[in-house]
Amino acid sequence: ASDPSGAVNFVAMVDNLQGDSGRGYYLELLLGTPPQKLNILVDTGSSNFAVAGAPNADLTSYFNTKESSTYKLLGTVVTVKYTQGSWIGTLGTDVVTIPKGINGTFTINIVAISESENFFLKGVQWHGILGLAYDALAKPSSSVETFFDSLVNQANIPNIFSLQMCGAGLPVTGTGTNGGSLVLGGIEPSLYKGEIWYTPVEKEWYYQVEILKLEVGGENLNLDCKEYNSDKAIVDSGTTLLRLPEKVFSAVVGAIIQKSLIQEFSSGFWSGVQLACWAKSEQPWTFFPEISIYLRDENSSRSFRITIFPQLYIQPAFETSQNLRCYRFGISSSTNALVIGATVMEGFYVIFDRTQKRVGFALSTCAEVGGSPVSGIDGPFETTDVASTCVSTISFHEPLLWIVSYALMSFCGLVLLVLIVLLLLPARCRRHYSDNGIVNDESSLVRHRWK
Amino acid sequence: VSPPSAPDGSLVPVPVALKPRGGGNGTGTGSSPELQQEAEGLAL
Repeated sequence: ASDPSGAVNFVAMVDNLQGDSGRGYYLELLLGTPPQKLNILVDTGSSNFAVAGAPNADLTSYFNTKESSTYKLLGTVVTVKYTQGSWIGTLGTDVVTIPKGINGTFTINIVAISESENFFLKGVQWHGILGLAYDALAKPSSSVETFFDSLVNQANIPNIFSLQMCGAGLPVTGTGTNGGSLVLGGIEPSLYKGEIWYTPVEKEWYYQVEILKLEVGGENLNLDCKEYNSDKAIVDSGTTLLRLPEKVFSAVVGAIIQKSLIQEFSSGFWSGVQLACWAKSEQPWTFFPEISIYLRDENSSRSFRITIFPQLYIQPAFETSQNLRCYRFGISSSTNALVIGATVMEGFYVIFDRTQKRVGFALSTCAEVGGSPVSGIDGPFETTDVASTCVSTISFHEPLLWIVSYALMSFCGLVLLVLIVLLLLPARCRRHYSDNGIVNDESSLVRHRWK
Repeated sequence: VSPPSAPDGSLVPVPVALKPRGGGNGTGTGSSPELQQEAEGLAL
């Protein structure tokens, strides 16, 4: 339960998170000198470390940079826009300690948020965000060293972290006191069961992975596998739901309706704005199918699948009455990505192995409801029925497309410039160049005829 | 939705109630952006 070098004690990091899938999982950090205690959301879908730097009506606390003797203002204004919400802040550096993490004090980049919109939601118990994705996503540029890179460099820990979120079967926006673990620098064996299955990171920005196939109730959706990765498929702890590209979402909802033999359901339930409530004596989970996601294995001719049971995607809501228990649908549609969010991650211990450019999944020890597992993982499967690549080319070749478009624009600009010059040249001048002043009978005749 | 016939005839019991999330109008259509956002949870 520790780093082979003996420098890190992973057991100390077990249960260092609090929160739920609805409002996110957060870690306690101490910032500045003297230390200011703040809760920080763990987000594998972004790369900036940012904290509230001014009082906010929805927050109980903020980072007061003026009170910290070690805070250094760098002054760069940073703006970050998320799928939902945005903020503006100013870049600086300060020291941080992680009470349930790596021993020591580290100097890291911090953005002090001065303005935000739809970012700090009502009722959240965190005051900032810890972006654990690659530096390619860091704002204003990738030259801003990320929190985890600073930790790896200064604490000399392996370039790997792992995440267990323990909200399966519990209300999505409840008391926010569910547990979880962020293991910095390695893998803690007590947090998973069975084998770890790894899928390659397709591109180091988000944790982008390749999805080959989706099954609902054991039946293949049979969509073109590129649809599942349109325009990317990522693993993101900062997203609550399992988000699916629109076409995939429609197919999944259709298959769930078919498989669950649902008699009558409002569209508001599938779109997420309505809860479905059953008598407490009913067991609605037993009627819904399992959903399996097939991921490319490290051996590219193979795959493995992660399966979520209905306990993970038909989620109990906090709003219950005496006789009823209400649930919400934990899957939504997306216009630009497939996001393996907290809904799915709660079923697994997820390893972000940056050294070997791969993401690992294993059965989480806390993915149980009433003593029964709510997730599954198995393989290997052959990939003969799937294309050699399912990753959208648009996302893969984006830099190349930019180069091509710039080259075309330059060529068009050059042609336009030549045309303009030709138009602007005085007619006489053109005539001069064309006939060099030589006048013969024929040309003179033509000219005079025109006159 | 017309349910297909199942060998054992089991169907998901119709929910006793469909409640709006967060106190909206509950129609499931034309919901406010706030209600939709609450429904989506975090998307960072």
